[in-house]
Amino acid sequence: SASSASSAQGHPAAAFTVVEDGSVTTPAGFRAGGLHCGLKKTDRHDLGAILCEVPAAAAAVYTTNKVQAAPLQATRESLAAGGRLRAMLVNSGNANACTGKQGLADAYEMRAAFAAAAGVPLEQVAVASTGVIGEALKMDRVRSGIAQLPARLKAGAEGADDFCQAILTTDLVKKSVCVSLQAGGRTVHVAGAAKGSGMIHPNMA
Amino acid sequence: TMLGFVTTDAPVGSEALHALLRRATDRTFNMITVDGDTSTNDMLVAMASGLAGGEELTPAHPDWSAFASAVIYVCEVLAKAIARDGEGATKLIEVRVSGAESDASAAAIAKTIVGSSLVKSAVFGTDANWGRIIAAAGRAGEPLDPDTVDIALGPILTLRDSQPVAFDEDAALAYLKGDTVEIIVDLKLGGGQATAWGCDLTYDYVRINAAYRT
Repeated sequence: SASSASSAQGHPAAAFTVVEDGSVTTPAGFRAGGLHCGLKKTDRHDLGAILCEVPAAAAAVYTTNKVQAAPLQATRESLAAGGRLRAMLVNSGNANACTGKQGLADAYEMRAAFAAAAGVPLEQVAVASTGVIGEALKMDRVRSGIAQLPARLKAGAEGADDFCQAILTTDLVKKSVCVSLQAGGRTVHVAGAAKGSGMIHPNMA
Repeated sequence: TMLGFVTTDAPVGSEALHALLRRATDRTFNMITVDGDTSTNDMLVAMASGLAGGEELTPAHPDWSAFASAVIYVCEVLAKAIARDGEGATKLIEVRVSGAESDASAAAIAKTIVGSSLVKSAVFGTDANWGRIIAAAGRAGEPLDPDTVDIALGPILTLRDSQPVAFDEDAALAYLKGDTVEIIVDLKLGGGQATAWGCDLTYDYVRINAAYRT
């Protein structure tokens, strides 16, 4: 994992501690998971989610590419509705980009379907996609996966590992890190997961 | 495409979180490149449950800088992991530029160097090709005195005041065979500094991307 290979060089030495076995589910209130729904040609996970047990204060930055995938619009609308999220749903294998009105409808349907399956408000769900550009999502497979996903979300490392697997495309390794620190009179955690291997020159705002 | 997800149980509001996320993004994810192509789907989302309890963290809180450091560190680890896992990559490249007219200028120069196909292929081939590095710096569109540039590959100085320095080619070869290659550039113009990350360019990059869709 990325966390075991990195040091805190260049950062205030006493500010935080790397939690070697930590993940996005280490901070209190988060569960995660993933499964294979059939978007990838292999049997690897291609649908994942992070779920928070309370409405989490949320923020996001997005690509500044003028051509933007449909899920970004759905996520922007969710965040604009109140700045809080309960869930983040991600599929890999298909970018849902350059897919026109159907792609936008599919992004909204993903958001609504996961909101219903997880029992959370629609406007507190964000969605993201990654994979091949210009192909319609196989929504029958996505719907089936979403229906099964809430039961697969776990609070421990296994759930986070499944999530990290579900977001990969051509990546060779999962990317995860977690730190803890004393802040506001309590021990708090900050964790992250990511994917990325090609078409990488981010310019997010 | 890069996707990033940050979770925290710290009690922090959306507005403060958003400002911090933008700052962290500019210093980390926006400072990596693998192939110079910006995706249609890049997204970074942060969620703060607040379930750790305690005092709300705002920029005015004495612990804010520690929290901000933690968020930036998490983003930096993930950004470097993406760069190291660039398609076909065998090495992480870290470019540190100092002495620029401003931090923004240093960032532009660092990202131009780390994105140069010629620099990336030289690193793959373990070629201590400082000429490609200074050429990339010079075309970045930023202020630069062509007579004052120092360039080092890790501990090995190759250029001082824009003039080549005799160095041990065997030592350079050994250094460039490592997992991480640091390119250190001092422009000696001002106080601006920045770091960018990328990877080497290999035959596998073409193999992977020549048939991604089919």
